[in-house]
Amino acid sequence: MNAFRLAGDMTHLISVLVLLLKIHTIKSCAGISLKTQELYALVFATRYLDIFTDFISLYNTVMKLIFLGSSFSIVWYMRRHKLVQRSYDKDHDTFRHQLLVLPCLILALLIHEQFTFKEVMWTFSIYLEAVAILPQLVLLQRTRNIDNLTGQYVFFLGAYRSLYILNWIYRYFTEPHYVHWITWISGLVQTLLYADFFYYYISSWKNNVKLTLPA
Amino acid sequence: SSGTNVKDEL
Repeated sequence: MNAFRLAGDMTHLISVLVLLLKIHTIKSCAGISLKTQELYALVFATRYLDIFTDFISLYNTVMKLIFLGSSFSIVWYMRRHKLVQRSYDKDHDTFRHQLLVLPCLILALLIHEQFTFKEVMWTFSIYLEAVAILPQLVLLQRTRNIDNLTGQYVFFLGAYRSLYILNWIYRYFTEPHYVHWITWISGLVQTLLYADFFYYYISSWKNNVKLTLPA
Repeated sequence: SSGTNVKDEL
């Protein structure tokens, strides 16, 4: 495993921990999109169907369990926990996530490497992950008032995707036959979605002012 | 490519 991949996984892990910290400790999910969190739970549930059948490494299995466990517990917190539920900004989180799930499913049925259930589900999870952040970005833009933890959560998620791109470039040059168009194009699309957010996040940090997004 | 390589990623 190269350094980019490890750093990518770690920023992904940090993003989840930041969100759990906010929800578990402060008992608030203000500014967090439940739609995006439900999409991530679906992403991990469909991608890690191989968790008990294909053993890669202890690292892989543990990380998969963490991402599955954390994504479902975040959804549980936001839907069921009395205090957390109260801070959920339901009126602004109106993105219709079915509009993302269905096209991704159709695309996975059309474009995949192998036509097997596991492979199509895996491909679906790759496509869905690329766009799963959209409800969150829309919510940020609508609420305008972005607290530090929410900003950091989205920043670390974006950093994870950018580092994975560096990981793919590295692997392409160091491993034979390492060509994965589906993952690369989806990953690139996903990273580009963060570009706008990154621009405002970094300029607010440089100018030492509170992060706001233009309407 | 069969995609076996990529499955070691998360």
